[in-house]
Amino acid sequence: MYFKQLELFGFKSFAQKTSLELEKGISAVVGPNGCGKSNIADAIRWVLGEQKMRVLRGQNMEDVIFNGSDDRHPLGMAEVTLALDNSSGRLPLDYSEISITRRLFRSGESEYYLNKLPCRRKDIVELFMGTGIGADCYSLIEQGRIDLLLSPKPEERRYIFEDAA
Amino acid sequence: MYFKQLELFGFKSFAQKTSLELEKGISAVVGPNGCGKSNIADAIRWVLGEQKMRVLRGQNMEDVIFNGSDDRHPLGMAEVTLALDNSSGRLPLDYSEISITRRLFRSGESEYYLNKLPCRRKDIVELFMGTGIGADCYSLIEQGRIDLLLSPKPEERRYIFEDAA
Amino acid sequence: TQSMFMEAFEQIRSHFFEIFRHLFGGGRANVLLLDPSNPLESEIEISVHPPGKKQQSISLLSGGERALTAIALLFAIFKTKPSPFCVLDEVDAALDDSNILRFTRLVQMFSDNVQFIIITHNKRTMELANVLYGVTMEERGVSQIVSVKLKKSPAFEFLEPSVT
Amino acid sequence: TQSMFMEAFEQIRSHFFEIFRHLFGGGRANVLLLDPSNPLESEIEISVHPPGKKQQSISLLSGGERALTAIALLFAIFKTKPSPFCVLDEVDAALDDSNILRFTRLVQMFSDNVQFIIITHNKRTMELANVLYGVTMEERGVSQIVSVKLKKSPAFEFLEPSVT
Ligand SMILES: Nc1ncnc2c1ncn2[C@@H]1O[C@H](COP(=O)(O)OP(=O)(O)OP(=O)(O)O)[C@@H](O)[C@H]1O
Ligand SMILES: Nc1ncnc2c1ncn2[C@@H]1O[C@H](COP(=O)(O)OP(=O)(O)OP(=O)(O)O)[C@@H](O)[C@H]1O
Ligand SMILES: [Mg+2]
Ligand SMILES: [Mg+2]
Repeated sequence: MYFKQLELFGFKSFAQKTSLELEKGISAVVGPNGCGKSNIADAIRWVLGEQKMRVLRGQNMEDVIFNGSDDRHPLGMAEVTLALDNSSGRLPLDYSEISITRRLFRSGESEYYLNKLPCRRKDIVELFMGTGIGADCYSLIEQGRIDLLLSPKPEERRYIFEDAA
Repeated sequence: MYFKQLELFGFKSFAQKTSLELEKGISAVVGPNGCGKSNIADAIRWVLGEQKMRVLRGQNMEDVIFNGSDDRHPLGMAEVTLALDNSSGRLPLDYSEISITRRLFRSGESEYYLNKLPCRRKDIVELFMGTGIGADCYSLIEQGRIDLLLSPKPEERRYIFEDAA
Repeated sequence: TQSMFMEAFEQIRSHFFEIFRHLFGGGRANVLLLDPSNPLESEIEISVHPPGKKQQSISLLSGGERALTAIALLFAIFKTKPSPFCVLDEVDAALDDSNILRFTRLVQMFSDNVQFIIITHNKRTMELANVLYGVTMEERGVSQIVSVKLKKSPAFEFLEPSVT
Repeated sequence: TQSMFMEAFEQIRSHFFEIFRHLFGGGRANVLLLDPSNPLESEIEISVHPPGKKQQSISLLSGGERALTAIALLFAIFKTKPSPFCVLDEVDAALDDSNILRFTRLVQMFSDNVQFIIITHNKRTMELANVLYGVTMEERGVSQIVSVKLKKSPAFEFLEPSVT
């Protein structure tokens, strides 16, 4: 199973619809400070269902919606779509291609889609359960937080060991 | 006022008596991971009177004493001496050269010296009070902790603003 | 299910030992449950013995040694329970040149079965990649991405020298 | 001495604004006491507006932007209450090449009156130094230091071009 494409529109600094064609193997994301690299990692977490704003470095849910720049007005919605190849059948859904979309409006309303059909956040989270994938797992290491893996506190690493078990 | 020399003996990874001749202006400390650079910063804090083991990355006081390697036995004492030029009269002591020494023995006993004469830790701390120098001040930024300056909590940055006031 | 957890934990522990030795060129590392009778709630203690040095609590390790130890633990978890992808955001920030090299070799070993997305400022780490996504803000405050394919597929790269 | 504190705080705030603009090439930054009636106990809020972007809480800033903002605040404190020395341990770890350059220029501006001891892995930062202390562990677990003088005194360096 692998990611084929990530599309961001209105998510954090991605005011314009932007698409990453993803490949197997190793990809590197590079660029100067503050240009949006970690925002891409945030987008992946977010579309997989992340709810903790602290992890997304925000204070309120709407902090992920593009809030304007010198030359642009804030947008009214953030949208991220992740397309995956599921030919290995790893995800318990009878499709070889799966796409998940998450939208958030300034009103606070959220929408989720699985292969373009509306669904609940719960459906997306359950799809990935037990696969080691998902927002709250060891496959996504946040900037500056690799050290937390060494923390003695069970809460800090709980999900890792539980997930792995 | 400036540092003229730092001498380490038995402090953390400095099993052998080691001396840094320090100069005015900008000095860089370089070397591979784990070779002892941050230990030098720790030595400066420690000789200035640092008591918080967490700041020195240890758990007990004796964690700063060289505890052995494949080819060497642990040492029984850690000693750091800092020599300063005080011709500017910045420190309230009538000497143009000041040297402070701190020793710790495995027994837990500590010794402090000011210009080679025994003194109390209190004397060293009071010497630097109000100068912006001292273990607990904004002149020593620990590895990975520059971020703390941005913390909203007053305790995190308290000493900075108090010191500066 | 406590026994499933204990079994996974044992596997992680043994992989951690092995990968640590691989990254540090020797030494030992261990991860212990402080309360084995209650594994899911127990605190975990990591003890590390870099080659040539004495065993110490990980708090005394340097910034780079801690990062490398955490990387060893992360990959030990991957080996126990493989994930199809992994997003790493500047985990190489504290590593010196020779440790970056060891880190890149480790990533390469796992890359047949794991899709890595690595955010980095380091040139050596970038050299690992098949594809580079350059993120820019030509218009201030607005991100854009330019992608550059660096390599042909790994299989081809293996054959290439013989083509010459 | 609440008024002494307030006076120092005002100076820090104005220096912070100025140094932030210098490091970021524009924008605004402010530091506020949330409870001005009780300055010594009050929480402090830092708000930052990088050039071209919108004002946001500092939590949304990138790793490098946060490091640069913290450096601006640190030097603002130095400007308000100078200290004769400053030990910086890898504060440049999160900075990209162009921000490292800005950081080095800032250090240079302060180096007439401040003795800097900078621990770093970055080649550009090393170039600032008059003296380099190379720390090694030829014998594993035991640190040694080799010092290398890189430059003549700053005064001579200033005259040198005219000697040619
Ligand atoms: N909702 C939003 N609207 C507009 N811009 C945003 C929003 N949220 C975050 N940003 C901007 O995104 C930038 C941070 O991006 P990001 O963290 O991805 O940087 P980065 O490329 O990882 O940099 P670094 O190398 O320093 O880690 C910040 O400047 C921030 O102002
Ligand atoms: N009491 C002690 N006795 C012997 N060795 C010690 C002692 N305390 C710490 N060390 C060793 O010192 C080393 C850490 O040194 P230090 O933190 O100075 O590294 P560093 O040069 O700053 O590296 P990095 O670039 O990774 O930050 C560790 O390997 C640790 O084992
Ligand atoms: Mg980042
Ligand atoms: Mg260090």
